[in-house]
Amino acid sequence: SSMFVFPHKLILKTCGTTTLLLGLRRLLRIAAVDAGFPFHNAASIDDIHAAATPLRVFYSRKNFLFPDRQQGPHTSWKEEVRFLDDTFENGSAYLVGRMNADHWYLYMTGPPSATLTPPLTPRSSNNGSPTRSSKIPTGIVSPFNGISDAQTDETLEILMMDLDPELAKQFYLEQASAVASERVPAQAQEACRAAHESLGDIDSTVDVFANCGESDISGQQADDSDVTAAEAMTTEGHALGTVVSETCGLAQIYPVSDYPDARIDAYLFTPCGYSANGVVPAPTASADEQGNKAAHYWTVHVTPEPNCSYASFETNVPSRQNGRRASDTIHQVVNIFKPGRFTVTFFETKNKVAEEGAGANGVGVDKRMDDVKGYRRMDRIVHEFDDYYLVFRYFERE
Amino acid sequence: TFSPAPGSLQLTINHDVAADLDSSNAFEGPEKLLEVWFAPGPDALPPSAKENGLKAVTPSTWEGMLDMVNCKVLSIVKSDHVDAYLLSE
Repeated sequence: SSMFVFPHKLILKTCGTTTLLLGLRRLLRIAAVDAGFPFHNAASIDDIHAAATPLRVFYSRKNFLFPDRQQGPHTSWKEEVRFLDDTFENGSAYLVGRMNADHWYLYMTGPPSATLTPPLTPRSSNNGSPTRSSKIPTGIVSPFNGISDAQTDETLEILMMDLDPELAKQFYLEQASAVASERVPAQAQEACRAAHESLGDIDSTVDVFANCGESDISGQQADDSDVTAAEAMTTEGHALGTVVSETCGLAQIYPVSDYPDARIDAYLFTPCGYSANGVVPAPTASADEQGNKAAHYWTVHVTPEPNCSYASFETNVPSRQNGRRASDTIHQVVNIFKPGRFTVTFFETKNKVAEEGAGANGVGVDKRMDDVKGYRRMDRIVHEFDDYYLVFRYFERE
Repeated sequence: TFSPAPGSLQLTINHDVAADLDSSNAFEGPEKLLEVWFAPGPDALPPSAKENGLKAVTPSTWEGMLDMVNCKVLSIVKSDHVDAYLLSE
């Protein structure tokens, strides 16, 4: 699971049987109380129901492998929509793709061009679930309109099922340890273990870590003499996660040669499983007049067990940055996992598409997104929303 | 091979969580994905928002929300533009 916090938006992605929507109200409350975003559903911030007014909300997921294991509002899409409809005023729910195969659900609210509405006065809620009157308006166009990257926003998500068994083995502790021991001198491993035992709280690692040659541990054959205790200040899961990022090829999707400031935070779970976040500052060339550079993310989560193998890849690094197209990313990611089936969802803001001179028919037109070697594209579905195009594709191995 | 730029991207690890993590039960792969925008962009925050908007919120405050979701913070990469939290169920 991962969370990405930008000054203006938050992305939370959780797997397993997590109860993501149960955190939603708290998230909106924190945005009002701790980050100072305006609220319109209460007369005062002291009202425990006061929650920040989102400009836009997206909630999506693929159909579950084990739906009966889910908890809370996630026991069915119908329950999730009910929960979200009870929370927000103007949401819409969609199902995209084949009902009898891998499909995808989406719930979104968007800015109807509404004007500011006066705060509502909530009635007391029953059993903690929001009542209709304490619903949170969304999409209020307010004085904070200004330059926004919402106008040039895209998100690519690749969800892969039935991973190639041999490739999936890379995400097991046993195999990763064997690979790591070939790459990391024994002393470094011992130093890591010792340092790990002696460490107490989270803060003490901040400064020390800032200079960590962590990649020395995973990326290069450092000789014994230059590995310091500081460099070893990682955990086994992180150290092995870093090794796997390199050996499986994920570290090469946004290579350091193109993105020198990028950083990967990866973890290999016991006995198996892998998660990674990448932070990719935009190249200097794309800085604005004040020298502000945006930053984007990518995230991967892998479930390698044969009976339920799955991997997800998601990024909002703009296609065409550094000449890299979305289709290049898709080809590279699919080649790492070689899944039996996969879906690709590609969200693009309309003005981005307009910039590139493609109309609604041209959305995600990069033809190479349709031609993935070794796979047959079964579906290509385009949804047009107020500000976004969504292209959903579904592939099966040939 | 990455060599982190000192000070610009900082990785912080939560050793307590990482130390005794066990995910031996096969679990549901497909994730739930939530994206919430409060302003059109980082340079278009409303006047009432803190200078850095959501990035002004401390990790411990987010952890309270993540507890409700059944997630723990494994590690965080902090950068000028985005904070990336690696979580575990």
